[in-house]
Amino acid sequence: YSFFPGKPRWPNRKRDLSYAFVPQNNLTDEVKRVFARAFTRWAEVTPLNFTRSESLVDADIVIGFFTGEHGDGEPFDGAMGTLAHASSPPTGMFHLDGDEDWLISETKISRRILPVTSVVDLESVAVHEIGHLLGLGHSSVEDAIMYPAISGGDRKVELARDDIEGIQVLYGGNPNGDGGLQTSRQTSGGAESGVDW
Amino acid sequence: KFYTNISSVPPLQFLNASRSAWETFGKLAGCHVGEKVDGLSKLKHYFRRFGYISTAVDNFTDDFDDVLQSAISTYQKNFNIKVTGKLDASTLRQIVKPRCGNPDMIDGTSEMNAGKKFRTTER
Repeated sequence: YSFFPGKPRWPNRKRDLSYAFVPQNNLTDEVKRVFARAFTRWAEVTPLNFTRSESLVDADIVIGFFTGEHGDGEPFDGAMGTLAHASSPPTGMFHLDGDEDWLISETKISRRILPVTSVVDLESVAVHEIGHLLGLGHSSVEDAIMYPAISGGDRKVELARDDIEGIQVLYGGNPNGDGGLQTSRQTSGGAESGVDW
Repeated sequence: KFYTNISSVPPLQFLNASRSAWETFGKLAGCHVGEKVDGLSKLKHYFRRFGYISTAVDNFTDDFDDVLQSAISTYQKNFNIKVTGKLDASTLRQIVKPRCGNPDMIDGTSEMNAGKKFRTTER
């Protein structure tokens, strides 16, 4: 795991974070539920809580789908290529490429179809970008959520040990949980963090 | 567009699967230091986009220079690809994959592969 330079994180007084969707996207409840599931995965292993807000002004995190140049100097490039990007804490900017074909199913796609589809699993990308919003950078561990690339049709939504260790360096574990490491997927390579659990 | 299951994806989406924003990089396979090949400047833009080249210069040349070689080597290290500094098939396969738009390196530094330590056991 890695962090942004200076290791920015949400301040201690901010453990309850709110998120809102850009209203112009007119997202269905089904799509919004995908993001709720993605936030829950991080909430389970940290002291952070995430609540949906209807107010863009009051929300800590704003989520929107955009195409091409959309005002932050990081234009999207059409289907595939870059899929989404997110800011480091405490900015809370979460942008997804509106030109992608997003899959919002919870089921894994058949491996037979994987290599020939350009559809991207939304929850996988959401879990990754939320990692950035909370302060994690990219990881070289291929099984980790914070690994930067994902193949079309692939689905990777469970936090790996590497992700959990990284986020708990920033915020500590969930006081009501087991820390998540008992149930996390094992990652290859024998990564060590030096963190005392 | 949102699809609730894979069977609702129209056939065209499958046909277009190989079309990627970076598919043209595929023809750069085998390029090495000293060569000048159309498309290398676009590849340099890719590496700058993700933090592997930190210059502010916009008019990249199509020369396979030391800067590009260094960027490729760092990229290979970050993605656990054998570090050769060359545009081999495994590196290009990784480059054309869809990915997060956040850079892997910021201000020329990266901790992306720094946390990984290998433990050896003496027998």
